[in-house]
Amino acid sequence: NVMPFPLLEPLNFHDVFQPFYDMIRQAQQAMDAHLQRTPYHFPVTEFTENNDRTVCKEIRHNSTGCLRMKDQCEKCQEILEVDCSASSPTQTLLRQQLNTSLQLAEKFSRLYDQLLQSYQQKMLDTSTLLKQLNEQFTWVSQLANLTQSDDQYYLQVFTVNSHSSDPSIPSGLTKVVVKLFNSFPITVTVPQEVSSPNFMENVAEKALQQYRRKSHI
Amino acid sequence: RAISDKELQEMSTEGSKYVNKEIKNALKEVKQIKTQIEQTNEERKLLLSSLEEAKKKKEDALNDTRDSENKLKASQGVCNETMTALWEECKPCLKQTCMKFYARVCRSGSGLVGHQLEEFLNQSSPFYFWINGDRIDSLMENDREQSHVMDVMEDSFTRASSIMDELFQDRFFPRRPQDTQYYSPFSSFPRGSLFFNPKSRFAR
Repeated sequence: NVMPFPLLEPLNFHDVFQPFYDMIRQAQQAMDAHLQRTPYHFPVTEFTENNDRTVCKEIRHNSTGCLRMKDQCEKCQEILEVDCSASSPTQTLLRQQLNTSLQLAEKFSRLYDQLLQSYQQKMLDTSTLLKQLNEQFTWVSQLANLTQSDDQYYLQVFTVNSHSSDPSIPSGLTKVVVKLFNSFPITVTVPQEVSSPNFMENVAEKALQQYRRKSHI
Repeated sequence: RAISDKELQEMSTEGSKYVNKEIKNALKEVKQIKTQIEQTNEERKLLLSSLEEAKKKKEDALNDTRDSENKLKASQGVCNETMTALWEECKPCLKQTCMKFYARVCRSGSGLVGHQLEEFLNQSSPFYFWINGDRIDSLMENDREQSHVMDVMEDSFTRASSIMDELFQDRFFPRRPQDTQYYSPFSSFPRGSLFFNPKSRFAR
């Protein structure tokens, strides 16, 4: 129950919500830090049109990108097919072992990359949820600086005017000035009479909307 | 008709009830988001074990690769002549193919790249080519990057989760004294939560 309880101290929004807001922000910042620090470009494993840019980068960096094009040169292919079994049987076996383990390592490296990407996505999801949490709570946390008084009302109505008391107000509308906690005065206009059953609910809803909007800004 | 002070007071009470209801709704939504964060965290934990498993298999394969590579290097001389002859014929084709690609796709600084490429090819050995040295180097480089990225992500998450633990467990979702089953989504020390429990006395 967050309504004020007359015999006890009023709820202190500063103590309750401000740390919450600060901590969500801290958690979110910590979560996002790695993305700002090390934008990880998942490596290219095959030579396709889609990763041309990466190959260009590799060529510019140290020319190794050119070796990806060995498939297009017959003589280069022949080197890979050289069979040394006649002079060294162990070398052929070792090379087979090397190729097998290399393929396996490449496979697990790709798997690791995929998992890493999913992991990164999970962190982004958590960060997004924290952001949502932050947005959801901003308007309440902003109350911190505005709720230092001992006022027992969350919403206080100051003036209520309609066409009969103020001819500048169009007929059928009611203009109400309220304060939420000890915030700035908020003026809302509702198309209802004071006697309407849900008059105050509409006034409070509109006032809160304005308050939330301004808090968010 | 002028509105009396009593009426204004009644209206204030009525409006305060609405605001109170909205605050409660906001808290409920926060609770829902918290649950979602916990679910995401569970999925993250599962992913982490898959990552550890994949890492172990990758490292084993990398060790085998390094091992075979070292053994092969020890017997480099065999077939060297054949390979060198082929390499001399491979180089111009590789250079030409690469330069064509670079001019067509990358479109910048071809002159400089051409010189660098020539130097690179002259310094490379056919043996390196024969054992797929470029693929091995690329794997090792990826391995280093992957480890680094994982370390940074873990570090970020550890910091974020310790804040979230404090946030969700200690300050705003305190544990009921009668709780026997503690629950902690982020850290390894489980605790309980109470803030949104109807029996909570926390707010008061």
